[in-house]
Amino acid sequence: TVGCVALDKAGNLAAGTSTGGMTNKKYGRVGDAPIIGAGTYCNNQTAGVSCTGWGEFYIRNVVAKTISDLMEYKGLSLAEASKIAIDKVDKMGGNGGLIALDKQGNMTMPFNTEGMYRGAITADGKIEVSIYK
Amino acid sequence: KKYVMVIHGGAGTILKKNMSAEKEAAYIAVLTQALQAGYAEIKAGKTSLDAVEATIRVLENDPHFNAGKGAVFTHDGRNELDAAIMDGKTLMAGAVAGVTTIKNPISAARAVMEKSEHVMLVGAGADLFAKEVGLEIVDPKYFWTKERWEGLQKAIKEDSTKAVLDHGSKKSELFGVKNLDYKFG
Repeated sequence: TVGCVALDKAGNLAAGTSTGGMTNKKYGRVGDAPIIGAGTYCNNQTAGVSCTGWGEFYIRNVVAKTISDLMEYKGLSLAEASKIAIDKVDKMGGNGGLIALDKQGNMTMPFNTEGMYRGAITADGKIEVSIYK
Repeated sequence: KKYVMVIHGGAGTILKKNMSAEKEAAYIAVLTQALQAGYAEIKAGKTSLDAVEATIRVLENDPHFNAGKGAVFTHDGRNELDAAIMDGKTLMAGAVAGVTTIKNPISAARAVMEKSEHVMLVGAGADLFAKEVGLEIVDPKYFWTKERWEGLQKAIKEDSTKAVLDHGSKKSELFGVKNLDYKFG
């Protein structure tokens, strides 16, 4: 799975996710990536989110929208809301990670696996890329 | 620091001891290229939607990642692709699922958002829609890669009934999903 969240010069956020799913899957199984609110969500008032991981858990926890809701209704920061959401996935037995970016340019990339291919770029063009924990 | 873009290329059992220097360099190169592609859009004054689409297209076109060209195989030996995109300004959203002929599913998701009255299209209908709006259509063979095909054969050999997560762990097995302790994308 791959994903991206971007913030443009006008201050607008967008989020996207794309995936090939699970090896050896049957019956037209679909994971969280294309489910708005589960694997992908974006709201200028809160954050853009793209998830990767065991889709069934992200669907049942409506992870991406939950992060936005925690920020909107409880006033949590992006990092706090994202940690709560990923911890809940972990507690239920799921795994994976997510990337999120808010309108102020704060970002977070939590995951509970050994690694996650990830990267970010600052407003002045500085690139950070990481793979391992 | 003020960030303007973040990306991921999947999470999972990714350990340095299992990664060759060449492969690690290749992953870093593509992730960097993807960030540069999106950043160029932002710098040119284009929208965050343009940046997201440009970035994800780079990752979809690279076989290292489980999306687009690098998609894993279903039990039946097909590549079924899913994608979604959402605009934070308008809360408009678009998604496609189970598509098999669209070279860049993220562009199809955006087309669903902008050129249809729907949010999600699936399967053959979504493939047809993408064709009708002028997106690049490819033979499903385009998505075939040796590594993914061998991954499917290995998964079937070990247990044909279980799907394999990119993100497996011992805990995953308790829930009936096979963990092969390596990553497919």
